[in-house]
Amino acid sequence: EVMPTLDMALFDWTDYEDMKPVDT
Amino acid sequence: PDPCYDEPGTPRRCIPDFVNAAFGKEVRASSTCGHKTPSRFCVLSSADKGAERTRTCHTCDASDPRKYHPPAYLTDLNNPHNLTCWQSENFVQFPQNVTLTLSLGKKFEVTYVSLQFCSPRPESMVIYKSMDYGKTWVPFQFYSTQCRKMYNKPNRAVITKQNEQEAVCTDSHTDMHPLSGGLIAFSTLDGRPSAHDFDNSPVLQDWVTATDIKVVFGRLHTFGDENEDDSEPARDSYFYSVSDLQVGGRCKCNGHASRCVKDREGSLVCDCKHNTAGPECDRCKPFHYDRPWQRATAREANECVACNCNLHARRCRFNMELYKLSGRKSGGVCLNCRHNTAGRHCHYCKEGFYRDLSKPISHRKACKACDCHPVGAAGKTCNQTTGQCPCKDGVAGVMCNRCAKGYQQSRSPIAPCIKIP
Repeated sequence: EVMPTLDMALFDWTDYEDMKPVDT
Repeated sequence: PDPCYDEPGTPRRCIPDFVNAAFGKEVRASSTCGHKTPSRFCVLSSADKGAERTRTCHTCDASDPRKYHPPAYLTDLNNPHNLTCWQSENFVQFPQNVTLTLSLGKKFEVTYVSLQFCSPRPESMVIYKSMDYGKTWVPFQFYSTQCRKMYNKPNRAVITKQNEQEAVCTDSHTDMHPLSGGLIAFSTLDGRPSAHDFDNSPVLQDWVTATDIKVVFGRLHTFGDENEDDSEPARDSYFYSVSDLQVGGRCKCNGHASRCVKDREGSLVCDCKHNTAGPECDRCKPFHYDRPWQRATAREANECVACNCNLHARRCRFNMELYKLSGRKSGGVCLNCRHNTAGRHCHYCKEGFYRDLSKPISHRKACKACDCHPVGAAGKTCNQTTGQCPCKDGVAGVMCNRCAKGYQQSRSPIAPCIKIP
């Protein structure tokens, strides 16, 4: 059973702006 | 076949031919008869020692090829049936001296220096050598009937291991007779205790090495009539004259070349083999620094060895510590490993890359960049051999780009996967 890859759009980047990858 | 390699191509010691290194070379003389204006000189001859001497006089004239005695005659083809003699001006007597200087053009290992005289041999003379193209001079051998008085040296001193690199003074070859045709031959290794083991004697290897030879005639032999009244004819009979100056030896190439050649600038250099370089093959050629340079010996060629950089570096340097630690096998350290490799042999991938085991280490693309997920991975450096990135809790996959079984994605980039309730 292969798990889906992480969906970058689902993450909440509030308070983590500095961690947000440039191309997200 | 190349003398520096045996049949299967294994390197072996090789040395250039033994030659007369003076032949055809220019000799600078501090005095030559007839050089400025024609001059008279007289030749003394006698049937043998003690017989009455006869004196015949001639003219020395630089403008007349039949009467000139240039320094070039010292190193031209020596024809015993038609001797050509260089000749100094008359009566250049102690404390004045006459000097002959010969540049060999490169370092030679000198076996002998010989002079064949057309005049009586000098009462005193010195042979010097230079190892730095004439900057400094070292005595090679002294000749005098009065070594102590003339050169403050003992006559025929015993040579020991402690002083084998010192010149000796000897009264041999200083007899005034024969009045013509006398020979002085100096053998550089004669009487030197380590001569039989020359290969293992850096001291003697250094001793016989020369770039230039200088002969200084310090005192003329005379019959004692030079100070009598009307001494002019007598003084016109005293001069130095040599037909042949030879310097026997081999081009110095430290066992790494079988010949010397002219380079682009016309300088004489060794045709270096065994991955060596330099005019005397006295260093390793670029990128061949895996072990220190050494002179070749009869038993061991000591060729230079290329550094092993797996085709990822063009430069390397030698490290003595590593060489010793390796049991004197390998000491090369590669510089500026490319293609994302690292290590002294560029044999593993640098941080942030991992081995693509489907390609050999020497392949340009042997190292692939880690591809760690920006959120799922706890870092960007992956395992060198598997490429596995370090995953955060609950995250799985080589690139840490999915949640593990029993987990689901959250909204937090800090804990991207949380357990399913």
